[in-house]
Amino acid sequence: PVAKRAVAEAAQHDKVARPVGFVPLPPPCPGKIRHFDI
Amino acid sequence: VPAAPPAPLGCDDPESEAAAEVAVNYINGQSHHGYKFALNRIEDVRVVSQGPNNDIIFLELDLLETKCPILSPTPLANCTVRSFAEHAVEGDCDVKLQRLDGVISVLASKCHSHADSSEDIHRLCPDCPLLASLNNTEVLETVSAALNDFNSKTTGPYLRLLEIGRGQIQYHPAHIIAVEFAVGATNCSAEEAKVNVGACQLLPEDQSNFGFCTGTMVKLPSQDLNVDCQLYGHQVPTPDTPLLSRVFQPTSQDTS
Repeated sequence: PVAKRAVAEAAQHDKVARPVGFVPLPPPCPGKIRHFDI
Repeated sequence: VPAAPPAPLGCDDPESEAAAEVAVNYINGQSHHGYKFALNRIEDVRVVSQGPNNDIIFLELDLLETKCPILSPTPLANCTVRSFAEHAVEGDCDVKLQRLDGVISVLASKCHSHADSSEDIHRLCPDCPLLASLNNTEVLETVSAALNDFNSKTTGPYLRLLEIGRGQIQYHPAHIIAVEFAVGATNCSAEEAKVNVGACQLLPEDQSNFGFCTGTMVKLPSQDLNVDCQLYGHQVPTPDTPLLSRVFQPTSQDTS
């Protein structure tokens, strides 16, 4: 039961930290390709 | 009090892009051969604080060759990047910059360039012509024939070869050699050069005395030679083209 409660709390916390519509940030590097990749 | 560590930069952050623009302009400004390079991608960026408002920025850049010769007056922003099908050339650069009170300057740079692999070109475009070595016999022969042909017909100054920029050879469906080369104007007219070419000297190193030529030699199925040269300081505006756009967009890529 203890383990279950901890998991539930973590899941709840995760919901609070990530508002609706949350989009993960793209990796900071490398940047976008402007022309084409060779 | 120790300075707070600088905020980490992402490769697409405006500060990184501003530093990359300074770096690319510096790299092109330092080069005297070949073509101008344009930014394709910021591969990595690191910032090391040296004190208040004083950072060292390390950039790894991926550049691509444009169609603008390095001596061309065309601003980099107006230069077209060569397409993959034209056998693209890539530049990999490591650049160290300083950002002092918001002003970015280059401290050091190191670049290597290489053409895309022939296998990649052939896999995606089997008929695309491949880049040839600049001392390839057919390339040298075409450059020589093209420049001689132009000099034999021009009413302008006699042109001398400065350097070969590119040579491409296609074998199918026709055997075609395409070349691009930089030229310099001499103090002779083409007519005077016919009498004593040895006396013709390059005019002083000024951008207006440089130019660029494109030439193609078809060997099969029938022999044909085309050449066009444009001196950067001798561009004549056409009535339907504004003066400035003609001056800064040489038609050296045109064929005739």
